[in-house]
Amino acid sequence: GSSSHGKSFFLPGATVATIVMLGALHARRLYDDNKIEGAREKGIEMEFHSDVKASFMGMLPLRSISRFWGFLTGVEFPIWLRPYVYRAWARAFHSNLEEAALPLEEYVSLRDFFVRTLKEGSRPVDSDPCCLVSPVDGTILRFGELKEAGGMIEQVKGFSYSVPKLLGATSFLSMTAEDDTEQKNNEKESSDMDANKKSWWRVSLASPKVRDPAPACPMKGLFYCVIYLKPGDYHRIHSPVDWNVLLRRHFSGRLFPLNERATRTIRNLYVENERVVLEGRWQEGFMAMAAIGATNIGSIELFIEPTLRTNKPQKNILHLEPPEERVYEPDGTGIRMKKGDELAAFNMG
Amino acid sequence: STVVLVFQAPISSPSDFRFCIKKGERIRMGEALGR
Repeated sequence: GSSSHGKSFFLPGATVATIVMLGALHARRLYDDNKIEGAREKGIEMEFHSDVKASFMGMLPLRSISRFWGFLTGVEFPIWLRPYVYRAWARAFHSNLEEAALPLEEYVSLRDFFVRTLKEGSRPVDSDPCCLVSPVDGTILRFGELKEAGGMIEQVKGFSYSVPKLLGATSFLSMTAEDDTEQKNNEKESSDMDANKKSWWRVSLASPKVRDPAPACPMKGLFYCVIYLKPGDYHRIHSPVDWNVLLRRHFSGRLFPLNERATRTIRNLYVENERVVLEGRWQEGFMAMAAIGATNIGSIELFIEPTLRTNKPQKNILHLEPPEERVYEPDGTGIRMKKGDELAAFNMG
Repeated sequence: STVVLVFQAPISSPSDFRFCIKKGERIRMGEALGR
């Protein structure tokens, strides 16, 4: 429409072209997503493909965007509007409103609603003393045993990330001789004798199997499990076992999105993003949990350390900074958590 | 957001650790990941 007569609607050619282009891009993305979903249902593994969009994401001020999102979602709604907004959110992201602990009118903002608690009995905790339970509601992305030297977890087919980088390198004692069992036993023995030093939880990732010095004790392996939380999921983190939390590490990092597409296109997503790592000991040995933030859910609140603040404005180059640590174990016991206890929550922004 | 668990567990029978989950499966807080 390059001309108009009377009341006819006028759109410049460039605007039409832009709308058509955006529509085509969106249609292409929907087509790709459908194709990926179909392939996943057939059991075909997705491969890593870095793209222009991923490079562009690296240039965006995602932490500032995240904090602005947090500010927006923290705006208080009038009481009459609250049920409409939260029902719309629940419809869009498949949340179950029946489980919310409070009436919808009592959540003052979307941020408040997002981190809601659940009604008593909504999440029964498996009482088998030999089981390890899920700390969150979510989707299982990966799980298995860390067998390879260096302790790598596959982000997606063709690309892996390092567990020492994810949790903090000081947790692990790298060993060069994979079959040096005696050395491992000595290390374990000496560390058991000196529980007040951090060394007891050091685990070899060069060969992540540790035999307890006592002959009756079984060989131990290192296992991992990666769980992704969608926006509509319950966003509180609970204790997976009875354990003693001995240390907290806060990595101030980027805030890339963590959705399925991002895992296929952004390298080192999990080791570059802002995260809080808790380390400790359970009945079988070492236990660590990393809560990783994303653009929309950028901050992590720890109930065992309410003063911790994450996703703060910072001027330095974030990913080069060492993590900030706090040891909870001055007397060698740390903070005792029971299976199912609330540990932390992901907050918007 | 994502949570990653890393833990030690027995790998020799009879007390070896086994996951009881599947990749892509939905899980809720409190349900068993492994025994």
